[in-house]
Parts: sequence; C-alpha cells; structure tokens
Amino acid sequence: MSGWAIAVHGGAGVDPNLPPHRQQEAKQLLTECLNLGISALRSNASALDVVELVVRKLETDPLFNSGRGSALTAKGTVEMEASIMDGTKRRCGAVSGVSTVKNPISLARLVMEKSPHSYLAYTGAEEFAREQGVETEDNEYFITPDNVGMLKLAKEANTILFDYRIPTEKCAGTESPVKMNGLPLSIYAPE
Amino acid sequence: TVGCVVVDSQGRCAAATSTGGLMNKMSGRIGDSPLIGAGTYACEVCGVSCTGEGEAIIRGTLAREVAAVMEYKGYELQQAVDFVIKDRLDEGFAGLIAVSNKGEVAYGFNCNGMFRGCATENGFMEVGIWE
Repeated sequence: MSGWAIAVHGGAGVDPNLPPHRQQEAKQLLTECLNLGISALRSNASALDVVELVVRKLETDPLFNSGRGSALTAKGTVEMEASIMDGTKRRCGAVSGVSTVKNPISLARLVMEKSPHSYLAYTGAEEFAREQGVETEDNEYFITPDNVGMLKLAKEANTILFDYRIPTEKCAGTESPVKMNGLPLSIYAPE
Repeated sequence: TVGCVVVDSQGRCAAATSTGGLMNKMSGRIGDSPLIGAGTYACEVCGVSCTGEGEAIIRGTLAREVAAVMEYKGYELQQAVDFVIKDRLDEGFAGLIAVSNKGEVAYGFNCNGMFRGCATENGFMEVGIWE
C-alpha cells in the first residue's frame, strides 16, 4: 500500500505581468481543486474517479482554458478536447472537436468505458455524447466575453498561436522581454 | 489546458487532461491533450498530464516518455520529469505534472510559469505559478 498523491495544473506559459488578483484567483481555484480531490481520496475514491471529478470542476470554471472559458477558433467557435487514462489496465478514452458537451472529460471516460474505441472526434463524438445522454450546452455557454476580446486582439495581431490569453489589462502589442516562438509572451498565457 | 493526476492509496495511477486548444486556432486543429502518450498517459508506474505547446509535446511524446525512462532507465519520478523537460522538448515550451505508484508527486516546466498544485497523504501541499 502506498500513500495517495494528487497534482493539478491550469496551464503553462504565464505572462510575467499577470496581475496579482488574477494570480490569486488561479491559486484559489487550484487549492479548491486539490481539496476536492483530497476529500475524495480520503473517502477511498479511485484514482480514475478523482481525476475526472477534479477536471470536471476545472472545466466548469471559466478561469482556465477548458470547458467553459475555452479558447476560440478563428471562426469564434469552441472545439474542445480531453483524454483520460486508467493506469491499472492502460485503458484510455479521448475526444476532440466537441462543441456542446459541458464536460468533455466525462465524455472521454465514456468513450473508454462504453465504446469499443479509444478516440472519437467531431460529429462522431457529438453523436456518441447524445447517445450517452451527457449534459450539453449551447456553444455560447462556453464563450466568455473575455475570450471574445482576446480573439479580437489575436486577430488584430495576426497571431494563431500557442496560447491565447492576452491580459485584459494589457495590449497585445505591448513589448515583453520574454518571447515564445518569436512572439511576446504576453499574448499567450495562461497555458 | 487543465489536468489532474492521481495515485490512490492502492497505488493505482490515473491521468486526465482537458483543453480548448489555442486562441485563433484553425478549425480542426488537434493538440496534444487528447493524444494518449503525448499530453496524457498513465500506467502501473505513473500518471502524467502535460500542458504547453501542443505540437512540441506531440513530437516528444512527453507523457509516455516520463513512464518510459522510469521503466527502462530506472529513474525516480522527479528525475524522469526533469530529464524529459530538459532532453525531450527540443525548442518547445511546456510543463507537466506527475505522480508515481509510490505516492510521489512531481512537476516540471521550461517556461516562466505553470499554474499547478500538488498534495500528498503525508500532509505536503503546495500551490504555485512561478519557478
């Protein structure tokens, strides 16, 4: 018997000028997620149940890039992706291109447990979601005003890039000494 | 991107990752998060979830690589994470979180920050952003 352990993340590559209050919000959500997972583990929940539980919470909160608050495509739509893996038997499930499923991570688990496949995408994933009766939302549910503004800035800066969050307190064109892929880090974060 | 990795008190590891991808991405773009072995992996030894430049994570099969060096090189968890971040990311920027079946937790990243938190049964708990 080993002791339990848990880790969560909300993305890498953070604007060094991220305002303190946004840092605090992120830390608070991460702490809540840890406590949720710890409570479940103390109740003898399985590792698989706990990772799904915690990621569902992160998907439901618009603070990070998943579920509600997801990054937008160039068309202004949401195409979400998720995967889950059970180490005991190396079972896995994944989905891509889902646009109405409230919690893509739970759909990924259903792919693993209720389908003969490991990975479903786009219309196939959406059809499977309907068959399984998972909770859905209109695409608009996932689109936050912040992200609409960030997409506008990304288009103005002609950046299709590795990550998306432009701090609302700053302009996309602001010079930053830290660069990623040749572009100021300030146009990324937090991913 | 968000992720969670857990080892329970019976030593079972699991990993999960979820994302909206990139702002202003092309419709149809698939990143690392749904790709087993790239952004997410779990086996008897460990569980791993990655975040960052998806294309670099895919090239490096980052999550599976952590398990592979533990299995084949005998590395400890943190040692495996450090090796993968340093030697398997070419010019990409990314981070990952991991747990082992021994109840260890580890993380690593080669960019300036990663939103992360971790806790273990013996009372350790940490939440951070920067190095």
